[in-house]
Amino acid sequence: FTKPLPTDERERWLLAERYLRRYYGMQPGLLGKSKSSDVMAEKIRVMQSFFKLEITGKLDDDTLEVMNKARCGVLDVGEYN
Amino acid sequence: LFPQKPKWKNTVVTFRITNYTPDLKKEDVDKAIHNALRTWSLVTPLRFKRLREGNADIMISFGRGEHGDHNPFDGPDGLLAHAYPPGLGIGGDTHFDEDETWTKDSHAYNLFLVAAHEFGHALGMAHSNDPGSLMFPVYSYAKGFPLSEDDIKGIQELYGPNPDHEKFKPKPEAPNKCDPELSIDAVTELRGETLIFKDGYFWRLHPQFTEPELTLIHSIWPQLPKKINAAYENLEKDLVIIFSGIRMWALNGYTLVAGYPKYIHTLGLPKSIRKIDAAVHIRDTGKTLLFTDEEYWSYNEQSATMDQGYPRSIKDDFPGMQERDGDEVDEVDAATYKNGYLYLYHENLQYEYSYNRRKVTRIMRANELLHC
Repeated sequence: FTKPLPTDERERWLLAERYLRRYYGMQPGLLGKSKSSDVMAEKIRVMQSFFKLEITGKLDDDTLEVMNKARCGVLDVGEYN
Repeated sequence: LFPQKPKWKNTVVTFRITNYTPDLKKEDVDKAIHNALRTWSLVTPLRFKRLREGNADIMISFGRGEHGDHNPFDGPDGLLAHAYPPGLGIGGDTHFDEDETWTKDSHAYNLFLVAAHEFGHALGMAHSNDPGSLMFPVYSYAKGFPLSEDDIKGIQELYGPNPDHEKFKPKPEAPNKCDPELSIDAVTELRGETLIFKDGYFWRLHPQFTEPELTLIHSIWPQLPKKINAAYENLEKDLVIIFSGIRMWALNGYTLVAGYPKYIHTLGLPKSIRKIDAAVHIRDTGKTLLFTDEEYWSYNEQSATMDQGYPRSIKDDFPGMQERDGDEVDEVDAATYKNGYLYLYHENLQYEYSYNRRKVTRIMRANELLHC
């Protein structure tokens, strides 16, 4: 139940950004180039830790493959308003 | 559980189905919802009461895109459904994405399984990171009772056990790949990947990926039994043969081949053989070795017959396999072949046997195969 992984770098980044906002409470909006990539890397680590993936903070295929799977819409970690 | 552990104060929880998906008959939706709620009432004192109008604790609806809670769905696949923790107003409400195809079988997506997961949230369960638990966030299909030990422990922390029901046999806990005592049930190649079977799960090892992926056997092959005894790949025929008990199945890629299961005795094994412990195809010779108790057989794939002079003793033909306490190993759990070496697995060890030197050259932990 996995859609084909996007090959384009920007598409991969957008998929990950949407995923981390929705399920890991990553704040939307511009944080400035360097800051946003730090925040993103940190959220990727949290997600990799949850799914017992290798914790790299990078968008490797393993990580993207999990992000691309059909799933529940409730957050995995973070505040529930 | 969710932060602050929200839960229903009353053990009678009301629910109302406010609309239906056109993918299924109404009675099939009713049945899926009923069975999904029953999954949780079986293991707790909770009882569910259906309302046909007005406001219920759990309001159930199907919608697409933005559907009224500022938490829009995303079209087909991806996000399937969501639910809110127990509480007033939207608390407990459960929404299904109408852009999905809802089914009552193993085709995507089984409404009963997704509803059982979402009602877990509506009762106060958050996500689990145990791939075998119902509350794991990623969808996977499995038959049978869907709650794992992890699910039952969580829900009973909120509501306690069901006073009327004997303890339910939950799904097996997911195996821990780096447990130093880990033994494996079976291992095979499959078109360049390696599949390692353990209890009701298998790890999928892809040469490019560092992390083995753990999956429930039933989520990929609902027709296979929970326990696999042995497996091997015949590259020439592009088939993987899976053994469990006296039966065997064939996979072409991830697809089960029609006409199976067949009995292992059709290979020429005597009826006294009730299970195959390990199997491996030796490409260089075209022979498949089948290990049963302390012996092994050689099957000629070309002529589809058992070779003469078998069975032979494992201990005699593969000298050098020793337990840690020095006892000689005479049984095998799993076997693979690579670059002239036969890897024989027994309990938590694997023995690398060199055909050229006719002896065991290395002894390693079984889960070294899983990058542990």
